[in-house]
Amino acid sequence: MLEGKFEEASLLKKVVESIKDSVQLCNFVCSEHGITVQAVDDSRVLLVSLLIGNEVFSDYRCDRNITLGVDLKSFAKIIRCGGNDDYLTLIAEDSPDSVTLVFEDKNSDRISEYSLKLMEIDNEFLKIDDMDYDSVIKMPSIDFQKICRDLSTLSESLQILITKDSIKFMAEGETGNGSVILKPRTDIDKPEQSITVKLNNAVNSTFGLKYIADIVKGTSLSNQIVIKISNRTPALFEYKLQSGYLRFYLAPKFED
Amino acid sequence: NFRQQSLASFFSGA
Repeated sequence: MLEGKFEEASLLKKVVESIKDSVQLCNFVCSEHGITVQAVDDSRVLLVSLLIGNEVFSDYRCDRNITLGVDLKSFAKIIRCGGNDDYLTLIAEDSPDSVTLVFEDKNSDRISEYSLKLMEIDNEFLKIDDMDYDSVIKMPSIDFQKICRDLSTLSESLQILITKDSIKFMAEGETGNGSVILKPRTDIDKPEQSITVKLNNAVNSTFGLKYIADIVKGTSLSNQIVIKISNRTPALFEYKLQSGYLRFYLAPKFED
Repeated sequence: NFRQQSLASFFSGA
């Protein structure tokens, strides 16, 4: 049996809102370690990998592995019914055909209970090996979101160039071009404002902004985004949770 | 001109 209680419903709300436009049907795999999701978008370009570690929950028990096949659009509708500050408990039997969500208002005795029918979702789990990336950058997630949104007004593609002392985001379009250059900086008072670059090799990679627009929906999950890039391989965009992460693997674009 | 790659070229099973 699964019983996982979030101190605040807002965390799961944010997670679902962050991924529901990238993937619709996915298995939430619950184990003693927490909840994982892995799913690839329909165009096979973007992969979502989520770990909500058991330490995120104020109470968590899961005696044996339980898979919850969820339609995220329906899940999002139900989860919006709860208040952000409510306790949220997920409950499922061992071989469930539904999952129960219990919202508890902390300021009153109101308890709201919803159940979502589960689906049989057949998706293959990919083993993604840890790899050495040419460059790892860490920057404020909100800045990355703004840069991508600004540059998406010009182009469908975002070029990212990384050297040891700068990160350059570029977009070239029919109506004009744009670029934003960032320099590494350490902010001691506000570490979440820091920008760091670890470089093994200079990077010049291009990505579809339509996918990045979905990735940056994770912005509210973490003050910082970690971007790991190697030339000509999928990049990893990561929002760290208090325990766990939301990762997106995005295949690059190559020049013809 | 850029061409979008698929994850399948990089991850088996994708």
